[in-house]
Amino acid sequence: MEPESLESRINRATNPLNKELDWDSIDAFCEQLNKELEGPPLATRLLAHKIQSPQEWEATQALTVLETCMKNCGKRFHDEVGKFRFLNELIKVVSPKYLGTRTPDKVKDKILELLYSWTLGLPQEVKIAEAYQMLKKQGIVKIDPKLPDDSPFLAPPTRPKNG
Amino acid sequence: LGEESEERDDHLLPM
Repeated sequence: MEPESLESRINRATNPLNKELDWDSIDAFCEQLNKELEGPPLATRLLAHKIQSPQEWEATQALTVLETCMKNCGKRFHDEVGKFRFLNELIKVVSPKYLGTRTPDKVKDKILELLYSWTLGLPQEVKIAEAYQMLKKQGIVKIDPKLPDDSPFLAPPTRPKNG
Repeated sequence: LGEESEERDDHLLPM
């Protein structure tokens, strides 16, 4: 079988025509970015683009991919997400000065929830905490989001059982 | 050196 590019994998994992989350494609994207030398920087660029989609379902799927990769991929990916270069792309989506006024609330809430969970789960990524504090100072985060009951960072997202 | 200059170029979005 031909190896697929990260780009074609993210397109499949976030396809707006998907009826439900396509876990096989999400996992395949995470696995592949770990294998490639330039996987993490390329993956974060692709994810940022999808997260900024005006289509709520496409953005939601991209956020699930991001969340899953943060849980399953290693430090190389964490370090890439922990750069302002990527964090700024998330900030743009929630900030009314950028795309925030036309972003669905569900997408904004999910981004703030993810950022907050990473400040707890990855305290060594100091830029994530700095970005989150800035959003608080700007009044974009009013109170810390309530995280799901399972562990805020380490537990994988709930996924349906196959079959 | 590359990493250092990347670090210098990595700024939080102006708000």
